[in-house]
Amino acid sequence: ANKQSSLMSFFKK
Amino acid sequence: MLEAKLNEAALLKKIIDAIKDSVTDVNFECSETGIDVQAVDSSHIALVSLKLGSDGFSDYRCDRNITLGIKVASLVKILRCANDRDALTLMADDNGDQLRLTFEDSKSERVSEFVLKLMTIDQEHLGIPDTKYESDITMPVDAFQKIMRDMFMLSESVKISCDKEGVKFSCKGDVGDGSVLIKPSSSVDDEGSTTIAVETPVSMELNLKYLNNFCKASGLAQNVHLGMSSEVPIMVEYLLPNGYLRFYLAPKIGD
Repeated sequence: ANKQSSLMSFFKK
Repeated sequence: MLEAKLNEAALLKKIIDAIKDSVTDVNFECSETGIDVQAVDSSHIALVSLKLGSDGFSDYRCDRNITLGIKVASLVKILRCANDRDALTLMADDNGDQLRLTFEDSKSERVSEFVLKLMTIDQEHLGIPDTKYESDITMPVDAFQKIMRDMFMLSESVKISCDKEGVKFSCKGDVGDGSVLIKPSSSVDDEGSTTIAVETPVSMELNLKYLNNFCKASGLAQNVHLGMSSEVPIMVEYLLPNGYLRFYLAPKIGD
């Protein structure tokens, strides 16, 4: 099954 | 200091009702150009981005940038005290420790004044790249909301696939599977039409609990805009007079 990703891996601080 | 007046309290009431199940604490970043909010939910899966341009207010004055740290549940309580048609004014001093809200009926026979205590919120501000999405969908809010609600009864997640034929929402659940295909409208002038612009076909899987929370913004606009690219967060956008309310949701992806 696919896993929920986190926004943090896409949007830089 | 900040002084910002809206002709109708309904706009802010609807915005805060739309985000209250997604985020708990938000910073209102007030500047000359208007009010901006960016907040991430506690699980770091969804993000709320709100822009209220100064032109969207009937009066707007902000001499110095101020950050107003707001507990959303508290603001909800105070906004319940306003009638939808009341004029609403937000006032804050430069120290930003409280927000004064006044609600005034159209005949100016009743003026209500409430003070919201503010807090310091340590929110990480994320850089959202200005993306050109591979697929852009604009569809009526009611249609989107119904599909999200229906699919959530069957499954925790929905697959949204978009190509030139249309946009397909599908889900698999314990009781069975389902799908809804929305084709682009032939007449663009139709109210309630769907437009689909596909540069590259996209397919992504998303958590329906969050999408259903986003749909609480449906009272703010006629249409919702979905910006989709493979394996990046979907953007769900509701346009406001002089601004927008955007939600971003991280996709479910393979290992």
